[in-house]
Amino acid sequence: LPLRFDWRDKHVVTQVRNQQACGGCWAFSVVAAAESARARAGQPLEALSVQQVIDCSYDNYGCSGGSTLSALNWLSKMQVKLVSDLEYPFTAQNGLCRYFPASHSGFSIKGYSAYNFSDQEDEMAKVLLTSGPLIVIVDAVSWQDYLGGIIQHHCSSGEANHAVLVTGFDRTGSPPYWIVRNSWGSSWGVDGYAHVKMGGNVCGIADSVSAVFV
Amino acid sequence: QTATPTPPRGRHPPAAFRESLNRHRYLNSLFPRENSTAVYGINQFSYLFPEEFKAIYLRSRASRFPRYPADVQKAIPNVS
Repeated sequence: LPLRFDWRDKHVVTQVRNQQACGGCWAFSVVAAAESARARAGQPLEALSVQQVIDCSYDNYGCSGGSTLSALNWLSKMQVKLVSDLEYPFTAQNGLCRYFPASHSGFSIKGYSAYNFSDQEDEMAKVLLTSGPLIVIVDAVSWQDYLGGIIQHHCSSGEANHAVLVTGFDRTGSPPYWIVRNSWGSSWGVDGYAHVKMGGNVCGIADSVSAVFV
Repeated sequence: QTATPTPPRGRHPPAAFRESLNRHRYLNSLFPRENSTAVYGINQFSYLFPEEFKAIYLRSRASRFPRYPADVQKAIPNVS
């Protein structure tokens, strides 16, 4: 493993977004992973529509909550074409699903993987290197008050409630940490990111990990 | 380090803010000597009670994921 790695340095991570008062973190993390997968496949880095996932992913509850696994399953099985954020912008509330003709351009994923990496965070880091940014579900209750630094305490595994995207890690100092992109705007945390200690499955970061294939 | 955010228009729940300040004091007091430990303080969510924060922002449903099948490393027998 390299000492430090961040997919942002490869210019395949879009800007941090703000879910506002919409409980759509599950959609934000899945769409962010799709954006990075698309950029890694050689297409331009572009914000894709979170609202499309919120409105159309039928197994979920839009701004009232959802599951990253259900959303990935829907995207993959239905070969949904995600359109750009400009075409289907975020409204921070549930809406009627808008359909586009088959000829309309959009990005679809080829598949996804979903694993539990608890006690295997080194393996998780290897998968991050090969598969791109990882969707994870964490216990983020104490993140309400987070300003910066490395989160090492005050959260637990087995209490997952918030979906985010791991874009990299830093092992140059002590303790090593995961670089985690959140969807609460860039004024939250470290420019919209959190740093979570690597090892020990802090906040359950390794319990529910998904990667998108293109 | 950050400017104090103003409460959302039409809402001024001082009790939630007071509770946040107490919580920050508690969270920051527990591991003060640890390397690069996280810092907790006033941000855009300080005007919410934890229950409100959880109800609005923490809406991801968790599922049970299968364990990652890492390659098992086997010892190489003695060979010339």
